[in-house]
Amino acid sequence: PDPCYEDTGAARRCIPEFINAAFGKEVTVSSVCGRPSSRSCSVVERGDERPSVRACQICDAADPRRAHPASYLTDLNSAHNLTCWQSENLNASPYNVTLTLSLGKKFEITYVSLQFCSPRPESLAIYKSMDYGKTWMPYQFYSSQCRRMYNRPNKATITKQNEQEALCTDGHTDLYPLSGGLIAFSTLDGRPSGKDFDNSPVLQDWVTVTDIRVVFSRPQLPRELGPGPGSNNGGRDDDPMAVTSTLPTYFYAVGDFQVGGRCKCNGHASRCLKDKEGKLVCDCKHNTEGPECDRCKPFHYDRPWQRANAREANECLPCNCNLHARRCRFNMELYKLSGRKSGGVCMNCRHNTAGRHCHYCKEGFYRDMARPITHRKACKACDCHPVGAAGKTCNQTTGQCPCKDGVTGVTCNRCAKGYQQSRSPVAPCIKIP
Amino acid sequence: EVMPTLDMALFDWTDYEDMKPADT
Repeated sequence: PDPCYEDTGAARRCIPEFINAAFGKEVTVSSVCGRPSSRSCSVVERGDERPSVRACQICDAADPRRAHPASYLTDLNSAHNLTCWQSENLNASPYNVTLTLSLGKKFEITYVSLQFCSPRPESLAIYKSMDYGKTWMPYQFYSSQCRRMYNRPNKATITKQNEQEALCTDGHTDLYPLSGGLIAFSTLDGRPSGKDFDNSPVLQDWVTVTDIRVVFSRPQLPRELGPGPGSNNGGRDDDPMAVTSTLPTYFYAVGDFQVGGRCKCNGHASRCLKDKEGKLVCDCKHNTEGPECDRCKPFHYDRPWQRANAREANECLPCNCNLHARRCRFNMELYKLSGRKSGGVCMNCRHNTAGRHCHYCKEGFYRDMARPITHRKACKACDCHPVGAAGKTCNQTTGQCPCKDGVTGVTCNRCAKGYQQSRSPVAPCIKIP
Repeated sequence: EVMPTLDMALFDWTDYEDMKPADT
């Protein structure tokens, strides 16, 4: 059964499944370790011990066993085989490293999460794009110094007036755990209209993204163990073999980057598919089309396009042209006048029909009542007599032509009783003396 | 009583050439 339709055939709202939209997608990173190979040391916790154990490893992009490429951000996240992307060793803090994920299509997302293999950054910003990376807007900030880093207050209150505003919080920025820490941003959490999402265009817009960008700004280490400014020699990239120091090094490492949400189809598709060019598009139903089912299909303009909701599928309806037109347009004035029921206006009515629904016969033709209006021969030519009729236009219902004085018949082709044909085409019938 | 249809051949078109149907 098609989830977009009831058993009765009536349309109903349908949505694609909830997925991790980042899974398997390429992430563009501004930094990756191992080119050339480098050595990095991290601080690890072991039970009750102070975080003094230093684990050092070589990162070598040329060696798959020692590489930490960006693809590890969005591969299968397995606890048994945790794979982490890792940045270059950073000379100091602050140091910006950027991750950019293109979803290739509009999604409605409910969370963005990052699971770290390094200590979490002390400051981090999430940005979103709704236009495939042309423009970016802030989505969420995390920092222990919100005002200083991002010029925003810590944990500002969200009201209905600022639901589309990026907030800053000092949560999720603790140094501990030193590995495995999570940063999870819920797009709707705490936003008042989240409970009435169907009726909130503001939040529908807020959760819509094509791309996500994460900027890590301040790496952190335990203060007593962190390298001082300029002392980060333990991770010099130029000659890893010459390094003997086990000083911890600043770097960012992430094991899992998730973006949870649904392919955006405005309630008119239950799945997204790849088109001929390999682009992800909605499998639109309800007479809609477009990458996000964001417009009505041609000839389905009887009411304006609308997003589906739990109560109404708001499917696009075909214009009523009685099978005499292939194109129509929407007229808002007519739609309002009809009580918001029908606004379609047929274009280029064929088969000698006319009217916004091609529902009557055009001038010079009359309705053949023996046939339904949908019949291609429903309108017959008036066939008014060239001499007996006073014009070429007949009554559209009866077909009666306007006859000259003394002439009769539907087409005005005979003299009336008491009249006889004359030789004058101007007065073809004259009274019998 | 059904009257006969107008006979186009009976009309004198001398002064009304512009009204004359092409097939007359």
